Amino acid sequence: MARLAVFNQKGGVGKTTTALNLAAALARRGLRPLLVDLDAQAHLSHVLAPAAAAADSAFALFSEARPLGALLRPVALAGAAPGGDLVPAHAELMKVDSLFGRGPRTLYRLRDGLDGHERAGAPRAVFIDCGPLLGVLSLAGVFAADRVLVPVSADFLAVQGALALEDTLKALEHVLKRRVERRYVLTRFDARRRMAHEIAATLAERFGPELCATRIAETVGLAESPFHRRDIFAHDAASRGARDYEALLEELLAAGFLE
Amino acid sequence: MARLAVFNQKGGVGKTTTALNLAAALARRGLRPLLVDLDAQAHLSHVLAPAAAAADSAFALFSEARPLGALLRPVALAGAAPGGDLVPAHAELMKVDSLFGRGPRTLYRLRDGLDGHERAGAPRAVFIDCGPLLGVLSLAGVFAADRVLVPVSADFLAVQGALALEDTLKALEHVLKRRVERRYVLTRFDARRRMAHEIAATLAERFGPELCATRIAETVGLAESPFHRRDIFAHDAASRGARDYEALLEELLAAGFLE
Ligand SMILES: Nc1ncnc2c1ncn2[C@@H]1O[C@H](COP(=O)(O)OP(=O)(O)OP(=O)(O)O)[C@@H](O)[C@H]1O
Ligand SMILES: Nc1ncnc2c1ncn2[C@@H]1O[C@H](COP(=O)(O)OP(=O)(O)OP(=O)(O)O)[C@@H](O)[C@H]1O
Ligand SMILES: [Mg+2]
Ligand SMILES: [Mg+2]
Repeated sequence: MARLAVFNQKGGVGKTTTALNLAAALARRGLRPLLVDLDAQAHLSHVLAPAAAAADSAFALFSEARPLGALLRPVALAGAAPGGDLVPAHAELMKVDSLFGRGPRTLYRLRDGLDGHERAGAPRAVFIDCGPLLGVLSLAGVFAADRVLVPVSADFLAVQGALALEDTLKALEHVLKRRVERRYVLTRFDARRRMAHEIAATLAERFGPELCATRIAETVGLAESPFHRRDIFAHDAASRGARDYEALLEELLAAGFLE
Repeated sequence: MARLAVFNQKGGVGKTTTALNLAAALARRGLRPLLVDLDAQAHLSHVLAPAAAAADSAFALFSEARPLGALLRPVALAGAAPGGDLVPAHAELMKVDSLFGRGPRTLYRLRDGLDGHERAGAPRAVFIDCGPLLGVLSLAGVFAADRVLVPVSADFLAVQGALALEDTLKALEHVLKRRVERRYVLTRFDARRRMAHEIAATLAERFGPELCATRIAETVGLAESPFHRRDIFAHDAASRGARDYEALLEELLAAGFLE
């Protein structure tokens, strides 16, 4: 299965919410996804696991090239334990830029870690939660991934972030010498707002088939579930938020985006 | 008047919305605030002004120590032109970390720039919009400011960001050898949600008098106004969002937080 980087440098658009709940939707089908938290704020890690020391986190991939397998911890997903595995983040990740530079050694660290881990066992779906910054960490996330999923919340500034990202991905394609397949997904969509529909139309025009048909609605359940340290399926499997993420998974599977 | 850094490393909590609309609320009173956009995503700049070249942006403060006065551009606020001035951002800001390091030369650049500008004219209120990252840029913003305003949206992950920031500010106080006065303000508050009230109670318990009594409601107007490249007063002065930001300004003025 594919490795997906979930990224948009605009803050608060639903990157963590999307990585968490897509992984949980897969866990419901008996697959055991791997989640990597590359955000120094460690929000995904907060929701899924007790705090990890820097040496047991994704930081150790960069600082001491620890094997990724040694950093995994089993986590509950969709109410089943264990439903998946997590490489947790740590605040030290914020220093990766200045400690290790932006060269290929840093940029390919996660990719090498995942390749090593895969050789030791069966490949599985990987979701990489990137923080809201275009820096060496999120680039390492994109370099490690097969494809990129870009959550875009239905507001003006998030669209700006997505358009800026489009330029970034084009620049990366020169370096990677391959096309970076991507899908944009509208999140926090409140159908009562006129602007949300205008934004949807703008994105459809700009990104065409790369914009997912599934939209994730703005719902109380999706806002609350991190508060209870759970994914949306464990929190309320019958909720609108759970149905939306299930539908998004269906759409991505049907499009072969997770192969 | 005071210099305020608007900061919370959590993304999407309303930093840009708060910097923009507080400045506009001041402009309505005939004061001409200065806005500094320190976010490489340049969202505040997008809303207020045409794109600037790197040499004419805040990046030039760091790269060639240009005087801040040379980087100002007049901008319309609250429907009045000019209502204020803006030092725009540029994507190059994201390289400040790796190009200029994290030493005092970089950390005090903005402060020196503002001090120089103030010597040339009357001091005025300054709002510094920081990006969603704890790095040398936002630290430079906090070093340049007299006080810090921390928007916290009514959700679990934003509270985590605020608690983490509390630790950061404590560490900074050692370096600055002074207390960093701060106020937390609840944003995107949807009173229909139980969780919002739980979050408000958590913050009141934790931050006491440092939590503003004024809460900024989640409203369509505040989500839409950036789309029309306007602050909330120019967009709809009678709206709930405009009343909330006016009330926030009142409260901050009464508390002497802008002196
Ligand atoms: N569809 C939704 N409905 C309601 N609330 C949502 C939805 N998606 C996300 N949220 C809430 O919005 C906030 C921001 O989402 P999230 O933290 O996932 O964004 P992010 O892009 O990962 O942020 P950051 O840029 O800080 O990494 C969260 O508190 C989350 O609970
Ligand atoms: N009170 C509010 N009501 C409705 N929408 C809001 C409110 N405050 C902010 N928003 C919307 O939420 C989005 C995020 O707000 P904003 O960009 O100001 O946050 P930020 O903290 O500056 O984000 P970043 O971390 O990317 O800098 C914006 O598109 C804005 O329109
Ligand atoms: Mg996140
Ligand atoms: Mg902002």
